[in-house]
Amino acid sequence: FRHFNGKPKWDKKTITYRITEYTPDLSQREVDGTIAQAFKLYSDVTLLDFQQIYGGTADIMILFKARNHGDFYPFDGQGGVLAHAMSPGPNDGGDAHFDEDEKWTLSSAGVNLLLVAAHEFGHALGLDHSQDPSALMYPTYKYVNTQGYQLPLDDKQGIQALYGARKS
Amino acid sequence: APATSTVDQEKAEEYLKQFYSDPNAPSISGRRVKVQDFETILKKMQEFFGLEVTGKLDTNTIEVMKKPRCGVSDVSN
Repeated sequence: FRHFNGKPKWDKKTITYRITEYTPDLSQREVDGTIAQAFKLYSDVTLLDFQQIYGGTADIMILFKARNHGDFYPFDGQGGVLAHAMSPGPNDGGDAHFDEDEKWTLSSAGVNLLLVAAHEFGHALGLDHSQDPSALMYPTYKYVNTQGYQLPLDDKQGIQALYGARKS
Repeated sequence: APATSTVDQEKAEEYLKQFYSDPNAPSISGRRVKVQDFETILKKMQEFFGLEVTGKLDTNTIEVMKKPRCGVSDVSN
């Protein structure tokens, strides 16, 4: 695993998130559930907790949008870049953006939202890309069965190095 | 025949600009990447992905570049 230069991280245990624009590919309930599931991968192994809010500014602002979407990194249509996220910090820090030109799914068809969201939230919490092909934080997308999915060891060690381990 | 097309070359340059440009890397600003810079940066990319580090745009490297991926740079900055 790798951390970003300077090891930016959140200095609090409860982190808020807000989804400001949903994808029409899935129901709002499916998106909410999948995003919560992605955060739970991290709260299961660290002392962090995540809370969804529905108004105001959250630590992690989440949106689905195509092409230009308000930052300096426009998306590129279907394929190529699927999503991106900022490292922890004020203002845009931690924000996660998903390319609406992708076909977001909960299966192996299209692009699996759980796997991509969990990867992006890794960035939002301070993980950089890993060179371990079995890691969630490997830069390229590869579908794996998400039934009972847990963080791979490399990512678990990376996030626990930043936030400590939750004793089960 | 050339191993790669002009299209592959240009797409590879765009890929390296997007995911492998950092303040300490050789300059890759401008429309085209200098050959020596291209090889240097391509080697970094090949090393990151565990590919054979040749500095050449071979088939395996092009295949990795075509995979869907995260938009965050592989070079921390």
